[in-house]
Amino acid sequence: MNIFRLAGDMTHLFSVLVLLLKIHTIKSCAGVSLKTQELYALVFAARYLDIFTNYISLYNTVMKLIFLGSSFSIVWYMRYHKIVRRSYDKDQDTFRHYFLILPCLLLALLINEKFTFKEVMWTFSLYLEAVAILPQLVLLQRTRNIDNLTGQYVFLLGAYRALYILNWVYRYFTEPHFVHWITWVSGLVQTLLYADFFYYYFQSWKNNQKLHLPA
Amino acid sequence: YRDRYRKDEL
Repeated sequence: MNIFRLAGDMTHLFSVLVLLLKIHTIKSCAGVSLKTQELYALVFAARYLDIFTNYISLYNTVMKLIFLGSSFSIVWYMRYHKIVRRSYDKDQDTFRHYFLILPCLLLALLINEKFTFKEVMWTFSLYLEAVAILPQLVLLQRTRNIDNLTGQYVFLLGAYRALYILNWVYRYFTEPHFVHWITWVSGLVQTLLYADFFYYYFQSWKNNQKLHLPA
Repeated sequence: YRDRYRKDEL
């Protein structure tokens, strides 16, 4: 474990807590894309298949349970909670996220490090996570005024993967044969997708203005 | 070993 990965995990943890806090306290999910939340629940389900068979550490297991629990409960809140679901603008959240799942699955079947069920599902979760934010970014462009919590959520979600890239650089130079192209490329693509969001987020922070993305 | 080694990330 290195400081970059710990910072990345904490940033990721914080992003889901910010979102859960928003939904649980003000009972609103305005501006949040259910499609992105569903994709993330699928990412964690596909990536943590070995949560009970491949014990790494208490930290690892606890964090996996938190990510699984939080992502599925956010989906549950947005789909079934009688108050929260009312604030979900489904006619704006129209990204066809099923068109993301199949290509990621096909790509995972083609490009992976080992053709086994668990390995393919793990690779699928990497590719899917890279594009999971797209429905949310599209929704942000349509949402006129993005509330602070949603903006912070997306920012933290992008920042965590950027910190992971630093973690991979660090591990590449400090650990022999630590080479995982698939992880690195999909992590890089994921972070690049946030590039324009980061730019506008930083601009709004610098000019102390409300964040809004150009349509 | 490699699998366990690599899968130590979240």
